[in-house]
Amino acid sequence: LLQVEKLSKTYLVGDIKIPALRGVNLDIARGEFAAIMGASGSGKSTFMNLLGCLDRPTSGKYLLSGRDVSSLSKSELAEIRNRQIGFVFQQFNLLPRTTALENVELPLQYAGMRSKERAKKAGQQLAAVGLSGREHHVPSQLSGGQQQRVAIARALVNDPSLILADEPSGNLDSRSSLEIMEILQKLNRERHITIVLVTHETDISQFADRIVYFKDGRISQISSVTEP
Amino acid sequence: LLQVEKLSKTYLVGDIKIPALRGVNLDIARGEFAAIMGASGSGKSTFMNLLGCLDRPTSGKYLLSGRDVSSLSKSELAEIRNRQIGFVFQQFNLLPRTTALENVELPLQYAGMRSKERAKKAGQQLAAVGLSGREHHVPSQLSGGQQQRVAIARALVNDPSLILADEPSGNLDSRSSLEIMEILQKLNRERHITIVLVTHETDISQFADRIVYFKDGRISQISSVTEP
Ligand SMILES: Nc1ncnc2c1ncn2[C@@H]1O[C@H](COP(=O)(O)OP(=O)(O)OP(=O)(O)O)[C@@H](O)[C@H]1O
Ligand SMILES: Nc1ncnc2c1ncn2[C@@H]1O[C@H](COP(=O)(O)OP(=O)(O)OP(=O)(O)O)[C@@H](O)[C@H]1O
Ligand SMILES: [Mg+2]
Ligand SMILES: [Mg+2]
Repeated sequence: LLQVEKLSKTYLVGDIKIPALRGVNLDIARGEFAAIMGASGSGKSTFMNLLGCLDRPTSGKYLLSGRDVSSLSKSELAEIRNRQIGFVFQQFNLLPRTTALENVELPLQYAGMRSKERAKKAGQQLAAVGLSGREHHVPSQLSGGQQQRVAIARALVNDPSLILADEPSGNLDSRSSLEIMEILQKLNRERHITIVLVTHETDISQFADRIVYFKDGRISQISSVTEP
Repeated sequence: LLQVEKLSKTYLVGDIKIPALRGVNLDIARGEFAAIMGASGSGKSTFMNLLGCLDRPTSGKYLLSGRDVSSLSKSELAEIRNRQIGFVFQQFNLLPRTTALENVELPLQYAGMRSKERAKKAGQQLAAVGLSGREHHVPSQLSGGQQQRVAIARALVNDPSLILADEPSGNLDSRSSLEIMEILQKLNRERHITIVLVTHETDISQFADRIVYFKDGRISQISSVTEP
């Protein structure tokens, strides 16, 4: 499903160049569940932004379902982002003045779904992450872990074929973390949804098939997760 | 140092009441290191906001150094917040258009420190959390864990007597987490700074003297951390 070749990203801060990704090569098969781990600043979120078509690489290639992403038009990229990919950002990125329900409905608006249908589907997704009763809260009226769960619900509501989750349980207690991981694992095993998940926690990484380790903008190691 | 008695906080969302804290009783001694754990939504951040004088309780009492916080004027509260307490928020709360260095300098501005001195002290604090070379980045130019470390540096720069840290290592890899905990432990043991820290991770909680468990807006249990 995803093929990256010599993928690189250099940021500019004033005149200073920051080589956040320095030639990443990786294939992720359709239906795979891959975990990404690595030190703070090693390039994980930068990589996820490129996979999610939210940013363009400085050099290198990214093929999504065999198509070279750099050759796609703006509207084709928007279509992919909104209909094929569910994204959980490291800092949630919820709209601050909209309720939990409206935040979760957003991807369905893009899909052209009607208002009653959207509210129903969004409500179901919020219930699935344990947030019934919080639909009409705006983000500032939710706990950190609740905001994170709204972001997760929003990523799932459009039945995406690819889920990119950047530290989805960083703000969650162990029980909520486990519930989220079970949801993701179920989607992966039953519906063959491809999942790429960044985590700092070994327990969480064990839900994946493979663990990809980032170090200083490169992949330093890839391990298979073997059943205990 | 801190005494709370029947501390309660009820939020209003439309006409719906949300009893986030339902009568919390707790004493925290000067120089103590207390960890707070509990499920998502159990009231931990609400409690931290009250301890940090960022919000007022609906009922109950809060004595800080023996003074009833509810009887203090706005300027007295601002003085306490800015000079006595260092606060790490669950979602960093950095100023988005200011650099890492400027964000860390903020508490020193309130203290009336001169510009050259401020830049020096802030620079030292950023180096202490491993962020030399990132001083002139604004938050959007920093990784999640780097933003979290800027927030930690800002909480420490004013040499506060009380540190309130709400999940300070949620976005940090295990090595950066350990470095931060060692900094906090050192401040606690060498300078007797009182620390109250919310965490979801058992490894992190082991750095504390006591662990306070929240459940549904109340304290359900308090354990002492014994040396292994
Ligand atoms: N400003 C607010 N208005 C209304 N309800 C709120 C507000 N802030 C928090 N709440 C609610 O109060 C409850 C406690 O929230 P709090 O943020 O204290 O939880 P928490 O223990 O910090 O959770 P987490 O581990 O997810 O960060 C939650 O049910 C939340 O929805
Ligand atoms: N927009 C940007 N402009 C400049 N530099 C950036 C930008 N975004 C990230 N960086 C830098 O690129 C490097 C990699 O950042 P990235 O966010 O990918 O790290 P990460 O592995 O996700 O870290 P964390 O675990 O802390 O979230 C960091 O050194 C960071 O300072
Ligand atoms: Mg990141
Ligand atoms: Mg919280």
